[in-house]
Amino acid sequence: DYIVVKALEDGVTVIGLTRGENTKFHHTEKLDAGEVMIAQFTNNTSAMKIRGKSEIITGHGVIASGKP
Amino acid sequence: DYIVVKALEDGVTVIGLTRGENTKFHHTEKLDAGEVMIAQFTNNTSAMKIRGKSEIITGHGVIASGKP
Amino acid sequence: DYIVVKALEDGVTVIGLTRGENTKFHHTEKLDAGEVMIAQFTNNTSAMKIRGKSEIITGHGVIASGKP
Amino acid sequence: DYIVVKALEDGVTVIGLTRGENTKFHHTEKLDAGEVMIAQFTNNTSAMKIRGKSEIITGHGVIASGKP
Amino acid sequence: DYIVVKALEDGVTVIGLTRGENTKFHHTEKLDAGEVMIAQFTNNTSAMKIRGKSEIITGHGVIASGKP
Amino acid sequence: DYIVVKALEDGVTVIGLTRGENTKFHHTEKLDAGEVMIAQFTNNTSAMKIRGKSEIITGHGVIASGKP
Amino acid sequence: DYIVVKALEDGVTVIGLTRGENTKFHHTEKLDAGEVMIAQFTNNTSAMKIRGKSEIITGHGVIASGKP
Amino acid sequence: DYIVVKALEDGVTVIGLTRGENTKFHHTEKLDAGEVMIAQFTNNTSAMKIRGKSEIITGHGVIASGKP
Amino acid sequence: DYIVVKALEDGVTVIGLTRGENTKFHHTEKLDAGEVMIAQFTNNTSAMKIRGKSEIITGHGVIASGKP
Amino acid sequence: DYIVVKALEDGVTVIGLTRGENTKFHHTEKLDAGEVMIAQFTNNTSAMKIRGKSEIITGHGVIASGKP
Amino acid sequence: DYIVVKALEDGVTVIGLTRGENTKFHHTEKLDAGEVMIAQFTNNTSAMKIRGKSEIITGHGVIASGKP
Ligand SMILES: N[C@@H](Cc1c[nH]c2ccccc12)C(=O)O
Ligand SMILES: N[C@@H](Cc1c[nH]c2ccccc12)C(=O)O
Ligand SMILES: N[C@@H](Cc1c[nH]c2ccccc12)C(=O)O
Ligand SMILES: N[C@@H](Cc1c[nH]c2ccccc12)C(=O)O
Ligand SMILES: N[C@@H](Cc1c[nH]c2ccccc12)C(=O)O
Ligand SMILES: N[C@@H](Cc1c[nH]c2ccccc12)C(=O)O
Ligand SMILES: N[C@@H](Cc1c[nH]c2ccccc12)C(=O)O
Ligand SMILES: N[C@@H](Cc1c[nH]c2ccccc12)C(=O)O
Ligand SMILES: N[C@@H](Cc1c[nH]c2ccccc12)C(=O)O
Ligand SMILES: N[C@@H](Cc1c[nH]c2ccccc12)C(=O)O
Ligand SMILES: N[C@@H](Cc1c[nH]c2ccccc12)C(=O)O
Repeated sequence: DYIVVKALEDGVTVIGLTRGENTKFHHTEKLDAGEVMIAQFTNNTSAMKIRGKSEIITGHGVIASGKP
Repeated sequence: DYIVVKALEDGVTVIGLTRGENTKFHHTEKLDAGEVMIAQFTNNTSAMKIRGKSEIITGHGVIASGKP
Repeated sequence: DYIVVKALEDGVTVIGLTRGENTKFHHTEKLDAGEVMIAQFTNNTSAMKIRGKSEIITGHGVIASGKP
Repeated sequence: DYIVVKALEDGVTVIGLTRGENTKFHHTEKLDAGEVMIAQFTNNTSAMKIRGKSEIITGHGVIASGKP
Repeated sequence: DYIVVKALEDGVTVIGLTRGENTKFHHTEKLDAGEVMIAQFTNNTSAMKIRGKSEIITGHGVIASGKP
Repeated sequence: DYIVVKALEDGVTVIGLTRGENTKFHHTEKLDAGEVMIAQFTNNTSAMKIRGKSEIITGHGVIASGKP
Repeated sequence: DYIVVKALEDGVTVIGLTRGENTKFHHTEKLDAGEVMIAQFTNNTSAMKIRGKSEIITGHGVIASGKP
Repeated sequence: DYIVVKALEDGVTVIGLTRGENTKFHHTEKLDAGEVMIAQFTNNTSAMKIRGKSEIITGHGVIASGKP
Repeated sequence: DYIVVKALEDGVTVIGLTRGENTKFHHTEKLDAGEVMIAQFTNNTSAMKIRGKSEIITGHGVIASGKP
Repeated sequence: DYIVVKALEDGVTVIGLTRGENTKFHHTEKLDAGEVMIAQFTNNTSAMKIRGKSEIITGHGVIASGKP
Repeated sequence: DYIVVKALEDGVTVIGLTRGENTKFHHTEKLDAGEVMIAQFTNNTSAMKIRGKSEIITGHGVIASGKP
């Protein structure tokens, strides 16, 4: 499983949340407008959080992040 | 298996419920309007609960949370 | 396998029934109107029971619970 | 594999039949009108029997139980 | 794999045939009109036989049993 | 894998052929008109033969047996 | 994997060819008109040959055997 | 995986090529017009070659062999 | 995984490239017009090369080789 | 899982991010206009980042990178 | 997983990039116009790069390489 995030503005962040009993931010990847990140779920990442205006494509469908 | 939650207002919470004989809240992730969380079911999380106005995409379909 | 339950009124309950020779209620999760629970079948839960008015999405389709 | 049963009247029963050489009733779950049960096949349950008026959703399709 | 049998008259029987070198009837479940049985193939059951008027739903399609 | 056979006349037979170096008839199940048999391929049965007028449903499609 | 063969004339043969370094005929099953054979690929059978007029259903499609 | 070959003339050959470092012909099966061969890929056969006029059905589609 | 190659002229070649650190030609199979080869990827073959005019069917679609 | 990236201008970069507790850039592949890279997720690569104008094809759909 | 590359001009190259911590070119296969290469991802190849005018078919879709 992986997701595709395309930043539609500068400063979009894709945050990885730790797998396990604790849930913390282990990495924050900054994307500038137009940059695309494709990120898997892994042994270390069991949840992700996206902030800022982006287009997100997942196996379950597409959704836009960011304030309307 | 994972779900996608997009907050449609500030203060939306995605709550992880523990796997095993007991069912407790092990983590509550707060989302501001526009933020998107993508969360897997894991060794620690066998149920989730979403409060506040959001759009939820799962492998079985899409549903909106929050008071009508 | 998991199901998605959206409460359409306060006091909806999602009950987990124990896996194994005995069948008992091991956990009852209360949902207020608009709250959504996504619950897996697990080592501890091999059946679920939903009471009150809700919308239920499963891998086999959608169904509404509650008195007509 | 699991099935979804929605009771359309009070007193609907979902009966679990034992897996193995013998076939006996190991549990009978009573459902009131509007209640929904979602039950897996398990190590202990290899057949189920539904009595009373209900709507049943399975992986193979939907069927109504109860006298016409 | 499982099948779904809905009795359309009283006295419908769902018979389990033994797995292995011998083929014998190990269990006969009687269904009254409107009752529904959902039965898996198992370590003990590698064939089934249905007598009487019923509607049968399998993974390969639907068929009616009983004399025309 | 399994097949579904509905007898359209009395005296239809579903024959199980042995798995292994030899191919012999290990069981012949007789079906009267309207009776339905659902039979798996197993450790003991790697081929089946159907005689008499019947409707056969397999994973690959439906076919009628019996003289035209 | 299995195939379905319906004989459209008497004397149709379904031949099993041996798996392994050698390829020989290990069994020839004769079918009379209207008879249906359903045969798996097995530890002993890695190829089959059909002679005579028949209708053959496989996972890849349907084909008729026999001289035009 | 298997292929289906129906000979459209006499003398069609289905050739099995050996699996492993060497690639040789280990078996040539001759088919007369109308005969059908269904052949798996196996421990001994990792490629096949068909000569003469035939209709070939594979998991990827249908193709005719033989000079136009 | 396998591919299907039908030669549309004499002298078409299907070349097997070795699996592993080195990439060499381990076998070249010559096809005359109308001949069809069906070749798997194997422990020894992790890439193939086709020269000359042919029709190629793969799991991802169909393509013609040869100079336009 | 793999993605396909076609550079639509010179200087497009496909960056591999390390799998594990740390997230660093382990490789940056530069693509000139028209060049295509097809890259898997691996033991070493659990996320990728694409900069510059490109067309990206993933299992979940197609997306263009680069400033609008 | 494999890709299909058909060269639309002479001098097209399909480059294999090494799997593991390092990413280097381990093999470059040259294709003349009309030649088709079908290449798997392997223990040694976790990414590929295509230069020159070609048609590329992957499991995710079709794309043309080469300068517009
Ligand atoms: N540490 C948590 C992270 C997580 C995954 N899914 C969740 C859903 C809700 C809250 C937290 C989570 C876990 O691995 O289970
Ligand atoms: N602790 C429970 C949590 C749970 C999962 N699904 C449920 C359904 C109903 C109630 C509780 C649950 C378990 O792992 O099984
Ligand atoms: N304890 C039972 C619970 C159950 C699952 N499916 C059922 C169907 C009917 C009755 C009970 C059940 C079991 O694990 O098997
Ligand atoms: N004890 C039986 C129950 C059963 C499953 N499928 C059946 C079909 C017919 C009769 C009984 C059954 C078994 O596990 O096999
Ligand atoms: N005892 C037989 C039962 C059976 C399964 N499929 C059949 C088909 C025909 C006749 C008998 C059977 C077996 O396990 O194999
Ligand atoms: N004994 C044979 C039965 C069989 C299966 N498929 C066949 C096809 C043709 C002839 C015989 C067979 C076997 O197990 O292989
Ligand atoms: N003995 C051969 C039979 C066979 C299977 N597929 C074939 C294709 C061609 C020729 C022979 C065969 C084998 O197991 O491999
Ligand atoms: N001996 C070869 C046969 C083969 C399979 N696929 C091929 C493609 C091209 C040439 C030869 C082959 C192998 O097992 O790999
Ligand atoms: N020896 C190489 C062959 C190969 C497969 N796919 C490729 C793609 C490009 C270049 C070479 C290859 C390997 O097994 O990996
Ligand atoms: N090192 C991280 C890389 C990563 C994968 N997915 C992510 C999502 C967000 C942030 C980082 C990541 C990991 O393997 O888990
Ligand atoms: N050596 C790298 C090659 C690679 C695969 N996918 C990539 C994506 C980006 C950069 C490099 C790569 C690896 O096996 O992981």
